[in-house]
Amino acid sequence: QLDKINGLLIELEAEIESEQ
Amino acid sequence: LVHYEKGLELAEAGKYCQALEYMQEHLRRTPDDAEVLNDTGAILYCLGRSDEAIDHFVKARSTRNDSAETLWNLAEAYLATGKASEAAEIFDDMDRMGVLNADLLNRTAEVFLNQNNKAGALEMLLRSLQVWSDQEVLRPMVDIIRSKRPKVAFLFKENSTGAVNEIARFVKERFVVRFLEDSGEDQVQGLIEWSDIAWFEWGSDLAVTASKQVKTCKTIIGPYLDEGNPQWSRAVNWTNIDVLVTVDGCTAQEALAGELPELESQTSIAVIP
Repeated sequence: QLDKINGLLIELEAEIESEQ
Repeated sequence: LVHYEKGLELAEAGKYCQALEYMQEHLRRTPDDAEVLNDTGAILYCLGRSDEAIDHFVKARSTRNDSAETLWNLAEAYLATGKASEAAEIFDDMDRMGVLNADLLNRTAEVFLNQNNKAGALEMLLRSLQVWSDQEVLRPMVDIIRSKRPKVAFLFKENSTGAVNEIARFVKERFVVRFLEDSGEDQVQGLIEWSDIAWFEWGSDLAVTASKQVKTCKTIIGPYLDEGNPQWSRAVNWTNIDVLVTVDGCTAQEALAGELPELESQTSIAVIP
């Protein structure tokens, strides 16, 4: 469950970095 | 067997090229011998041919799955070729066999860091600290990596109950996190502006308000459990929400789909087990 949450946040992190 | 023994002898003398020839000759006759595959992989690794070494270790592992030495060799070969994610994938098995140590985890973290994979590096360092908590030198590194990751604001008070609290504790280890201290408008606004990712509770009025404002950060709502709240869910501007976290379960999913038939086209839905 928490791994899935971690994966979700990592995806958002990648989006944020690519937008910067 | 003669070829194998001769190969080992040459390898021990540091004559890897010749040793390899003998090993390969032996493998032509017995291609599924896990021990020979492992030793041939080790010779290839010493020759700097790490990709071929990996192929041999993987094959050795598929032939005999209980060799700690092969796992160790495979991890080293993965690291030598920069394949930190692949190395990390075998760490649970290494842990079960008692051969996972802090040094290997720290070196894997370094490979991840060199690839600017902060998430991977942080996971390795946290695990390393679990294995050996006395490594004070790692704690400032963890703090620095965390500080370079997106800032996460939880728009609810710390130590709230249930699944969301468990999630918050987990996230706090990996990201710089702030919680809501009071529900004053300034505090809410300040927290949203500070954050790169804002996380709202399902059913929270703050989520409704934030979803109607100009977007300044990524937004998450959830987890959605079993409590239907049609009035609230229709008030949220879902096109402004990046992710809705729901918990796997047919009843909850169907209820939500019934309430919000267009939800899937408006936001991304993350289903957790």
